[in-house]
Amino acid sequence: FGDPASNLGLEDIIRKALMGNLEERQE
Amino acid sequence: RRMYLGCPMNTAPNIDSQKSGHEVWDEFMHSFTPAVREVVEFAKKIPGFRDLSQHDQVNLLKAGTFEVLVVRFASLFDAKERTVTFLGGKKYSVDTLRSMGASEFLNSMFDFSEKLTNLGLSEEEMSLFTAVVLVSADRSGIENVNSVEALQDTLICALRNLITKNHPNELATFTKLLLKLPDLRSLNNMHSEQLLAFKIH
Repeated sequence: FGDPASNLGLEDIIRKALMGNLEERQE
Repeated sequence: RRMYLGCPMNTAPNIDSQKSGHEVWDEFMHSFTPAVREVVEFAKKIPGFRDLSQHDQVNLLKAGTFEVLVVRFASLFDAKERTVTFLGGKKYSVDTLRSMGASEFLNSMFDFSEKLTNLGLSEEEMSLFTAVVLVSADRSGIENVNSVEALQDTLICALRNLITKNHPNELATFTKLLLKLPDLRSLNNMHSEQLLAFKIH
């Protein structure tokens, strides 16, 4: 799994939530 | 060697030995992802936050999400009972968590939670304080520091006005709240160390 700090994918979650990605929200 | 999960955003500290590392990780992300999304939704509602550049919004959120989550989940750490409630709903005593290898970080969380609870903030005060926490996050990577600082000043001013109005006989409350900001920064640093030391196999 490597480094969990980057694997948490924080930036990706933040970007998607900021853009209001509906597809991601429905997961 | 048995492994345990110290973060109460897990269902429980014990890891089911039948589960693979991927399953344990997925289960954690199942709690973590919506919690981060809630922080983002909260940030979007802070007046002025959406006026920052998208780059600065992302970077503030990256730096401040953990600190906001600490404020939001502080009540999971019951300093009087000396228990931590995991998201599965079960409480675990300090002694139990210590026997599982919990570090000094646990004590710091209890200390923070107790001091925050003792301030007896209303929902509105807590919300405004949380907004201040977010915009006071580490500035590294921020492009327009002046805009972030102007937003921080506006929110701190609003928080001071609200606290002064609601607690006229407790002038120290506002100061105590502002002193929570460096406490949160320390907790964030301690947590980062824990996270970097964490390996799942």
